[in-house]
Formats: sequence, C-alpha cells, structure tokens
Amino acid sequence: LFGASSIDESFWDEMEEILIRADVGIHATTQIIDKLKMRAKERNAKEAEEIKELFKSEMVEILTVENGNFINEDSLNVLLLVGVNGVGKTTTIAKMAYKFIGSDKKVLLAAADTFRAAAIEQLQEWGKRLGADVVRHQRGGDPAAVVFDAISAARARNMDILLVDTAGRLHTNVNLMEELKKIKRVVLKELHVDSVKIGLVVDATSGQNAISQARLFNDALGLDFVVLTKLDGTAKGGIVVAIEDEFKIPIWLIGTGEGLDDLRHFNPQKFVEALFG
Amino acid sequence: SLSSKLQNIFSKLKAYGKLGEKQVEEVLREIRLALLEADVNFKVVKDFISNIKERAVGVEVMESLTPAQQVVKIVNEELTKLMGGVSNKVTFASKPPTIFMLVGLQGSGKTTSSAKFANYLKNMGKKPFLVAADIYRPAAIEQLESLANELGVSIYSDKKSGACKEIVRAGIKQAIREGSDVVVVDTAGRLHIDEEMMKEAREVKEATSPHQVLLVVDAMTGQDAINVAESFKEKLGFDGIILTKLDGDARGGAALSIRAVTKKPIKFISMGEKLDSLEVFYPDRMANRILG
Ligand SMILES: Nc1nc2c(ncn2[C@@H]2O[C@H](COP(=O)(O)OP(=O)(O)OP(=O)(O)O)[C@@H](O)[C@H]2O)c(=O)[nH]1
Ligand SMILES: Nc1nc2c(ncn2[C@@H]2O[C@H](COP(=O)(O)OP(=O)(O)OP(=O)(O)O)[C@@H](O)[C@H]2O)c(=O)[nH]1
Ligand SMILES: [Mg+2]
Ligand SMILES: [Mg+2]
Repeated sequence: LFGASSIDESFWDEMEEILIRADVGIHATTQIIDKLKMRAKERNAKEAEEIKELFKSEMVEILTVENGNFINEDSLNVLLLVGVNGVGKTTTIAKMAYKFIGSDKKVLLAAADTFRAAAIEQLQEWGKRLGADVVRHQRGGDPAAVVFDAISAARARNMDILLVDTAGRLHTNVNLMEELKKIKRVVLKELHVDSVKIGLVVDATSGQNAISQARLFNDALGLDFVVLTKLDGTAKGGIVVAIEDEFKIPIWLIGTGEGLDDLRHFNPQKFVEALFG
Repeated sequence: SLSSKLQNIFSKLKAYGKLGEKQVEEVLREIRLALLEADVNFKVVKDFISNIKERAVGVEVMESLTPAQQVVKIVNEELTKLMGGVSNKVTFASKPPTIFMLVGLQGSGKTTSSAKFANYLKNMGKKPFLVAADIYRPAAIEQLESLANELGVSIYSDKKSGACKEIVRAGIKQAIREGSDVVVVDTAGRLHIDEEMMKEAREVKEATSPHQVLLVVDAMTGQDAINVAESFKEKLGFDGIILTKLDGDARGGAALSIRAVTKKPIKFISMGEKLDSLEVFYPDRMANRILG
C-alpha cells in the first residue's frame, strides 16, 4: 500500500480510503487529511512512511482524552450503561462485573430493562454465573423504581459497585430518552454526582449513525465514558474517532467477544495500529 | 436534502442550458458526500459515481433546460435500479412446511424478527411455527418463548440440547405434527469470520433444507456491511435480507452496498420493537432515505 514513496494525490486518496473504510466518516477524514497535508508541508515531509506515522499520531491524539478515575475507592459507585438496541449493554455489564469481582470489589446488578422479552432473565443468568445478586422487579415495571431499590440494597449490603442495565432504545425516541433522564434524576437524588458514571455502549459495526447516538445521549444525560463492543469482528470501529473528535468523551473499555473475559481497556495506540493494519 | 443541495449548486453556477464538466464534478462531489455520510460502501460509491458521471455528461443533461432536475432524476433512477425491484413477495415451498432460517451478526434483530415474521405469516392466514435454535446466548430461548407466547404461535425449544441440528430437526417434526405450514428458525448471532459458527450454520441449513435463508442486518451498519454479506453469501448462502431498526435516523446505506454486491433482495424492513412492525420493502423509499 505504501510502495510509492512519493507524496502525490494518489497517496492522499489511499489514506482517505483507509479512514473511510474504517468508518471514520467523510467529514472527520477530510479534516484529518487537511491537517496532515499542512503538517507534511511544514515538515517538508517527502516519505509516505513518515506521513503515515504522522497520521497515526494525529489519530492517537484525538483518541487520548483526559479521564479521571471511573471508580472511587471509598464509596458506592453507580455505573449506568445506555445505548441503542442490541449493541451489547447487558453482556458488557456482565463483563464489567467479572472484572470488578476479579479485583475483589463487591458488585450488585440492577435489571432496569423492564421492557424487552427475557431481558431480566438474561441478566439473572449472568448474575448466576458471576455469583452476583440481581435486583429486579416485574417485567413492565418502572425502571427508575428498580434503580431506586438497587441503590438501597447496594447501601444496605455495603456494595462497592452497582451496575445498572437499561433497555435498548433509539436516541431519536423522545419518550424513551425522557425515561433515562428520570432514572438519572432518581440516582442523583440518592448519590453525589461524582459517584455516578453514565456510559454509552457503541457497536463497532455501526457507521455514521453512532455520531447521532453519541450526540443525543450526551445531550440528554451527559456521558462519562464510551464502551466500544464487537471489535472481534472485521469492523474497525473508526466511528469513535469522529465521536472523540466532536464530543471528547473518553473511551474506557472495548468488547472483544461474547465471554465474561472479553473486555479490555481501550488503548489508543493499539487501536490506531489495528485500524491501519 | 440532496435535491435542494443540488438545486443550490446549479443556481450558484447559473447552469442554464449547457451543463459543463465542472458543474458535473461539483454535483458528483455532493452526491458522493451524501452517500458516504449514509454509510454506503466506499467502493460501491466509487462505481456508482462513475456511472452517474457517464450519464450526466451525456446528451440528455447537456441539452436539458433544467440540468439540476435531470441529474437528480438520473441519481434517483440509478439508485432505485441498484436497490432492486419490489421483490417483497414472500414465496412458499411447493410442499409444506416452508422453512425460513434467520441468520446474522450478534444483536442485529434476528430473534425479534423471527417473531415478527411469524406474526406477519399468521396475518397472511398461514399457520407459523417457531424454532428456538440459539443455544448459546443466556435466555435466548426464553426470549423467543416469551414472544411466541405473546403471539399465540407454537414454538419448539430444548434447553437441555447442545446440538442445533437436533433441535431444528425435532422442531420441524413437531411443526409437521401440528399441521403448521411455515417454520421460522431463529439462530444464534455469529461472526462471519467465526469458522466454527459458520460451519454450524451450514449444518443447520443442510439439516433443514430451508426454502429461504434470510440475513438480518442492522440498518446502522457501516462500511463493514459488505464484508459481512459477502462472507455469509460465500460461506452459507442466503436468499434475502431483513433490514432492522429503520425507525431511527440511520440512513441505511448498508442496504445499498449489500444489494449492489450480493444482488440479493431486501425482503422486509423492521420499523420498531413491536411485533407488528415488520414491513414490506420499497426500493424507491429506501433510495430517498439514503440520499438524505
Ligand atoms: N462478538 C461479540 N458479540 C458481542 C459483544 N458484546 C456483546 N455481544 C453479543 O451481542 C448480542 C447482544 O448483546 P446484548 O448484551 O444482549 O445487547 P444489549 O445492548 O443489551 O441489547 P438490548 O438490551 O436488546 O438493547 C449478544 O449476542 C452478545 O453476546 C462483543 O464484544 N463481541
Ligand atoms: N428500535 C428497534 N429495535 C429493534 C428492531 N428490531 C429489533 N430491535 C431490538 O434490537 C435488540 C436486539 O434484538 P434481538 O432480536 O435480540 O437481536 P438478535 O439478532 O436476536 O441478537 P442475538 O441473538 O444476540 O444475536 C432488541 O432490543 C430488540 O427489541 C427495530 O426494528 N427497531
Ligand atoms: Mg440488554
Ligand atoms: Mg437472538
């Protein structure tokens, strides 16, 4: 791919193709390329390999967002996972629980998807495998009530972390977004904002629509982190570059499979290498 | 919208009468942008634009009094052609039961679509039967059982079985025994690059000889859509597509990419989580949505 060592129009076309095919999107790609063209000029760069490295470091920079601790050591932490349908929220909750239990944290799960068929049963099955309790109500119940009870239970049992699973919903569904805002209000009535973190789960196979998802979920709730799932497929997940560029929400974790163990910390360097790989 | 964008370009360029190559380039850039924003595959866009260019610098536009309208018309025609004719007619096997097998990536909407499709068939006057062949995902069987119960549709499941082939064979036997004429098989989500799981899918297909294999695809899928569709076509083979989650604001360009590359028809679209939200696919409506 970088056999031609001269920087001509076909080189930039090649770079554009790599980025677009990775789902970085035409807009973010154009911005990155314009910036790189200037940088290449400033440095009087002549070698394709050199510019390629500049591309990578530019993208690593975009993907490196300052993020404080997501977990406080000395108080109850509530982590709420949200996102559109089918992206991997429930499975990610299970994986996060596995990770925290592995570091000797006391973890409680809240089945706040009271809508979808067998959503509660799905989380209960994971709870069983993890040895973690699941707070649940009837299907069709008020998700905010489930969360309220879960917080009481977490306090009573001196839990370190409460993980809240929510129903999948399209960011364009106003009523469902209001339901999430209500859940957030209920949580913030009980806990200090520093103890509450809201994460958006994004599917690596998604295209430009994930930007709209990030925008509307962020507008409604304020997002503290992103989890990028299904990176074990062939999709590159480049959409996070566009999301990061615009919203600066840190990417905390990535999903690399369907098992409890398939969760890793997001590493911008590795991610960018894989994108160009 | 793209039509108003194109109108804008033409009015700025005062392109009345003759249409210069420069104006065409500008228009093509706008169209390319719209299609890429809509998640149409990079290569499909490239080929599509060169086709449009060929027609746009042709006589019909050059001689046209309203070049913008002409170009938009060409784009719409080419898009609709690419999306395929209205091929929504559900066909059935000559000898019942007709078997449909739903496959696709994790979370694309297979289980929900299986239930919706059963409901659709029921409303058509058929006697559908569901088979829960996802033995991996926690509570997958319970999910389909719950939906079947809601619809009053018969279902076969076996929580103890570790063999999909056996489940579907037993399910079809049960369906025949009950006099069902259509069987809808829900399968586990799988990656096209997971050789074990693709092999299992082939085994289930061989064991059931489905009348149709339907690939369920999430409308928000990006550039990877082609990899997935080509892989499923090559390793398993499928006959049609169900495109889900079109009730959101995803433009759905994956539909165009998959159609362009596999030539397979989109049979249905899913417009929501309710069990009556499966709709027949209209290519011209989809073309308009993709253009934005
Ligand atoms: N290959 C792969 N599959 C995943 C990953 N994360 C989740 N899945 C699968 O994706 C499917 C959907 O996962 P869920 O956890 O049910 O997704 P969800 O967001 O909770 O779905 P809804 O609650 O219905 O909106 C399941 O089959 C999971 O096993 C991942 O990182 N890689
Ligand atoms: N908004 C919306 N949600 C949908 C649509 N179709 C399915 N869903 C939702 O998408 C999520 C995933 O659907 P499932 O049917 O569980 O997907 P699946 O392909 O069977 O998932 P796996 O078995 O894990 O691979 C659920 O929350 C569904 O309710 C749709 O057309 N619109
Ligand atoms: Mg879930
Ligand atoms: Mg399923």
